[in-house]
Amino acid sequence: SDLEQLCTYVNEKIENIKKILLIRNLGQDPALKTTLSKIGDEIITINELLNKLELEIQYQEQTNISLKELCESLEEEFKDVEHLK
Amino acid sequence: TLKDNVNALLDKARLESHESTSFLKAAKILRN
Amino acid sequence: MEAEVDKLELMFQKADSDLDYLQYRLEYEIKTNHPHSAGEKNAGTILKELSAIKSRYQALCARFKEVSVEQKETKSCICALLNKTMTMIQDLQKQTNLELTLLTEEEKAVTEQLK
Repeated sequence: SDLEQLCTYVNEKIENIKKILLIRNLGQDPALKTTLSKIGDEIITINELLNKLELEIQYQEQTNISLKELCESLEEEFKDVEHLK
Repeated sequence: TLKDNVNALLDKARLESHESTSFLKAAKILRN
Repeated sequence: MEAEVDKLELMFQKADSDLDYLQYRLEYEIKTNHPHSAGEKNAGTILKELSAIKSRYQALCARFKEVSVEQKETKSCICALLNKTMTMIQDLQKQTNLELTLLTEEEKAVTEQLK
């Protein structure tokens, strides 16, 4: 319902603010700073993996188009044989 | 973790790509 | 009743803008207290990038799932058509007493593969 959606919307905002409050002083602690930079490195790695994944999906979508074209031509040929019969 | 999930999905996508490419080849041979 | 509804609506709008302002102030504080140094991002930016990566992963998951389902359907359609067509051609060849064209080794292999 609309009210539930409104609640979810407000709760998500509150969650975001809580997260920011948690990390508010993160930058001051040198030890946590290294953790932060490690997380930054991980994000770069994951983004690279997602780029590769996106390429694979694009390739799959291309293959889908070829498979569909093949399917359509097979349907035509089946009709030809049926007509022949 | 998110990284593991992405890696798993990437492996799956690669496997399916390989399968669909060989399927396409096979179907074309049979059609001809 | 109408007035009550308007009042509630105003309260929600006020809460919404307060939350936005809170978030803005916190992010601004992190940015000013911990500006980006060379190669290092501050926690606020990292947090945003994390949520961006998660939503990108979710979007790619959905896209991949859609492509997979479509592909399975098209493949089964191709298999069914190939089967029907080959069976009908063999029937035709029998009817016209034509010599049945035997499948080559390669064709046998791919037939198995498609099965």
